[in-house]
Amino acid sequence: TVGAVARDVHGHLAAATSTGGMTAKHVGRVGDTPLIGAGTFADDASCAVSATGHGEFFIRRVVAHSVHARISLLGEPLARAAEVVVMDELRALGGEGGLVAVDRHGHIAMPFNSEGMYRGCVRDDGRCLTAIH
Amino acid sequence: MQTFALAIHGGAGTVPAASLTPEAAAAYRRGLEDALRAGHAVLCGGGSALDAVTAAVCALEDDPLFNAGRGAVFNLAGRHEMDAAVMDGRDRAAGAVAALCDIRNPVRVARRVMEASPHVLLAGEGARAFALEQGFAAEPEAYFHTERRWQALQEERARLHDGGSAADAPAERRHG
Repeated sequence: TVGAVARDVHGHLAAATSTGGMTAKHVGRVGDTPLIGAGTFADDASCAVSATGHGEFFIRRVVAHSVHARISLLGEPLARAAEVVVMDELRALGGEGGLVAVDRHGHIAMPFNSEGMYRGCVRDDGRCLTAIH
Repeated sequence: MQTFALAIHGGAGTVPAASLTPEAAAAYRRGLEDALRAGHAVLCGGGSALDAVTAAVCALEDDPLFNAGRGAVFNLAGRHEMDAAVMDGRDRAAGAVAALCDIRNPVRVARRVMEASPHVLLAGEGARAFALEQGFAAEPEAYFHTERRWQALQEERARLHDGGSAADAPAERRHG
């Protein structure tokens, strides 16, 4: 799975996710990627989220929308909201994976509870940061 | 406050650190950096967040190292079934496709669903028909075929045949 989230100079947010799914998946199996609120979500008032991992768990946990809800309803900062959803709530179900997210201020979070997650970010200065494990 | 920001992922099904060669790690990081630069170029020019995430994801879909688009894994029947979605934070507009078999850059089709249809999610043959109606070209199977993914399918089929379950699959196959 691949994905991206962004905040533009006008303060607008967007998210996109794309995947081939799981190797040897059942024909017709759909994961969290195309399910708005599970693997992909964006709202200018809170954050944009793109997720990756064992999709069935992300669907049941409604992961992307949960990050938005914690920011909107609890007033949590992005880093805290994303951390709780991925490291506590998702893991409690047995779900592995992670997400990338950006909030309306341009803060970035990239938590994961798996061994690694191919990831990267860039800001105004153009300096690209990438990591795997 | 940041003027703009972009973050990407290339999946959580990473090769274990102990077995990832320096050359392979460098290739993955190059792919990630190319995607970041594609999105950064959009944002630098005052482009929208929606255009930036589309550009970044397209770059990753075009890179056979990542499990999407050109590098998509095979399903149990030995075919590709690709899913994609986009969402615009300005108005919560959203578009998605599921089980798309042979269209390049599924994320562009998802965006077209958002922008040119009254729907949010189109699946299977309906998604393919919509893509073709909208001018997207179908690619031959060879475009999406990567030997590494094909071998992974054969190994997974053998494992399932020997009594393994989908839940026991190695992380790089269990995760998108």
